[in-house]
Amino acid sequence: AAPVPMNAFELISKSQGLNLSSLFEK
Amino acid sequence: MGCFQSVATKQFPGREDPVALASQTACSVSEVEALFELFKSISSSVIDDGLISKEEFQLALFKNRKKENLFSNRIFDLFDVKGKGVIDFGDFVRSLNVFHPNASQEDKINFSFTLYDMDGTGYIERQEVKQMLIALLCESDMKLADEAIETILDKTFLEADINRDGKIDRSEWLNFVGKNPSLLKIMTLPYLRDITTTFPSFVFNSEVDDIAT
Repeated sequence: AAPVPMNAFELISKSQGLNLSSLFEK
Repeated sequence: MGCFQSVATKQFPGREDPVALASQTACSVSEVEALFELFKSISSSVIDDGLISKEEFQLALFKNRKKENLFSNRIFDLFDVKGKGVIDFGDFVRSLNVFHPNASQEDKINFSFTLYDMDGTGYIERQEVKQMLIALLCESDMKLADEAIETILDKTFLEADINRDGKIDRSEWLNFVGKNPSLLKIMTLPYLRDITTTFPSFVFNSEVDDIAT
């Protein structure tokens, strides 16, 4: 398994809810 | 006498003049008009009323309207500038503007701070970050013991919370993202640069004479 980042915000930024790119996917 | 409105204005009550919106943002007039094509598609996915509801926003993000998500709720609330429970076209363009590759770093840093300051106290508190971490873990099915979460929080606050008051203020956040620039990756959407090629149909629906402006 990939190592867990020790920076909380690095982890949080992986949330799908913060990935606005998907708004542009038709 | 004000009784006659264009079809676009009537169907989209929040549709603002694309030239005016372009002048307020990093977008060109063509990009604003292409964004309107995207806006039309999202705002008509559940109820065709020219406004984006939370349900439509989630449907566009997750392709699933049932999915509740702490972070998409937070983004929606920040986009809903007027606090009406819906996003109109002006809100949509001005809010997405901060994600434009040409938007300033300062705006991106400020928006990301506000995003994580979930309760709007002006500080990102440790308890808030823990709540966000737990939400992320639930969402991703990743398992971490509470002890591991506390260790991550300790490490993060050791680096970010310079004055050791248990919370991160704006200047500490500025310093922290300066050392960890990858945290701002979510704040730039390269799609916004290609929006006119993604939605070329804007040319046929343009209300502006010279779209090259």
